[in-house]
Amino acid sequence: CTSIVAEDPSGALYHARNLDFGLFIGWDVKNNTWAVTERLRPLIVNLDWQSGGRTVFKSVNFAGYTGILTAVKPKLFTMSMDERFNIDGGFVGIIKWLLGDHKQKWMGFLTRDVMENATSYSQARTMLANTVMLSPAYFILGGNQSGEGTVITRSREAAVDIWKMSNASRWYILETNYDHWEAPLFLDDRRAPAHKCMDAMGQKNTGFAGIFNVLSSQPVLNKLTTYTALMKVSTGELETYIRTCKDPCSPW
Amino acid sequence: SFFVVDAQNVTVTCEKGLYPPDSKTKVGTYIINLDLPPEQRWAQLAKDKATEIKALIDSFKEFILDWGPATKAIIEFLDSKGGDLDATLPYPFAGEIKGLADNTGINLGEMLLYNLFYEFFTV
Repeated sequence: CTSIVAEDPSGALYHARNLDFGLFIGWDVKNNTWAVTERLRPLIVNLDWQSGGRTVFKSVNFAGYTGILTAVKPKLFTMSMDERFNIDGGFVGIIKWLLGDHKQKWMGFLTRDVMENATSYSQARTMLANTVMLSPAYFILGGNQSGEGTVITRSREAAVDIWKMSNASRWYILETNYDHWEAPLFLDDRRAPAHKCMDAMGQKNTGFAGIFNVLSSQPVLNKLTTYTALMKVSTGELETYIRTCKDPCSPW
Repeated sequence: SFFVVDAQNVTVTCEKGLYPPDSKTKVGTYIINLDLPPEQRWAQLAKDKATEIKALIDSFKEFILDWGPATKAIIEFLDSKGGDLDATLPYPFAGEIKGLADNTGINLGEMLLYNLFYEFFTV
């Protein structure tokens, strides 16, 4: 996955992401595709969650998955989740949960709670940082005020790190699937190419078109990419596009 | 496009002019009415996508069963105890997942497994 929160020169915040999923789950040698990735694409839907006839938030979901991976709460905040791989990963959490320890929250349930119930960027950040979960994760949160962008690096128990856009010394903040203070695996470096393309685009070109181009540049776009989502918090706009990466294309 | 990535130097071809993409790739929208009982919220979507959800779960199970006896035991446990486990989930998730299972005709344990898919893949 690759998630980006970026601010244009007027202070408007954009949040975009590629959702990559299905690594090592069935490589189809004939078609050069990942089996689960292929089966996820037909399930992609935008959801408009309403109460009293009004939008509470909008999300991009795989049909039937009740949690939230990408969403915008208009005028308040945006959120995306990138997978964080860890030896002490979700397996430990699942086994504990099956054995009756239900104090831990499923990742998707936490993000759903945040989108439904948090009424501010700071409240969302607190909930995402402090709730005990079944699995580790990266939460990328954008607000509706200048400088409001944060990457929360989570272990199952708590936030390992909270990295703010103001501390990133850039007009954007970017996360893939590695702790930002460490180098990514050299075989899977989508971070450096994404930074290169964001810097080449420049702040003045920040918007749906510019960020979509960044997320279309290989290997940021790769064989695992299922969709690209573009969000603008101030208007509540959400656009989602199903992605396929034609050969020659990076397998991840 | 081509690219070469190493620890010291990154060469990447940054794409231009690709937006807006083909309108056929644009994703449509469903409304989820939070005022409905949880069991009914996903009814239309579940009916429309039942075949695709089943195909995904089958594929998902096929591959994670290859990981070894631990995953096999977890899947069998979820399959057999799905109903009991679903009842322990907080509101509104128990009702929503049950509604999804009922409207797709998919076993409740399998629907529970689908909703745990992220947790499975973080190792």
